[in-house]
Amino acid sequence: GASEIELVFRPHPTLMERDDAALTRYIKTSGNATVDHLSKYLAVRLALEELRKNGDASPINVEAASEKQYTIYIPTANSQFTVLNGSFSLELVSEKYWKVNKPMELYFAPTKEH
Amino acid sequence: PGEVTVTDVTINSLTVTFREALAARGFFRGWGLE
Repeated sequence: GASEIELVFRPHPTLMERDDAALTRYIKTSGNATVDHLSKYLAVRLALEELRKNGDASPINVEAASEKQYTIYIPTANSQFTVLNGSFSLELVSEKYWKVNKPMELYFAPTKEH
Repeated sequence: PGEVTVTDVTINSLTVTFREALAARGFFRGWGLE
């Protein structure tokens, strides 16, 4: 089967406002998970946390609230952030961009609407 | 690592499981992270 990927997942330092979503998330998943899976996971988690805070975490409300889209970034040279293609597997991202033998650091921010 | 949240996510028939912990220590392989 696919190898396991370990992630340190944080809000983008400049694109996200500092609020409750600002905590660092320590995540394990399989290497064949895609960036889109990670984005959807984040949307569900943040929606659930927000609705729980408001005491309104019914499955229907979570489904509706998790429609928000997030873009995933990886840090690259000179403190830049590269947007990750949603179809990339996390294993591919690790091989292509990360390359070092420690948990991969990724960042998220709401997708800009055009 | 304390509480671990387990969530399945499905896109295009591929279901993957995400496990999330509150801290890296004891959850990751032992990289010396906090």
